[in-house]
Amino acid sequence: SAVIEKTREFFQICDTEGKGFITRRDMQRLNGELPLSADELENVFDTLDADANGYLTFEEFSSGFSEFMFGPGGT
Amino acid sequence: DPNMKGAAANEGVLANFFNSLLSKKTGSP
Repeated sequence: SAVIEKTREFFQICDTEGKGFITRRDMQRLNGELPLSADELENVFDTLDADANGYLTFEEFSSGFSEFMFGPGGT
Repeated sequence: DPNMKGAAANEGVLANFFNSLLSKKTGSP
């Protein structure tokens, strides 16, 4: 539950408007807040947006985060 | 294999992204 809580916190950092999903513009907005370039943020968005529909849902975001925490197929 | 290189680059950027979120959260009081 700590990981889910942390995932929710990070998702809210990105989804500042509380829409329930993250857009490419939301990621670009992080350019000043996180030490990543615009290209890297674009790359993160494309990597996490599994169905490539332009909307990064909480499920897609959390599966990317748990893979980061526990490795591929991490539980 | 360029695909392998691309996947590794993506993983690196993802790690950077989540690590900077982690340090951003722990940095705040």
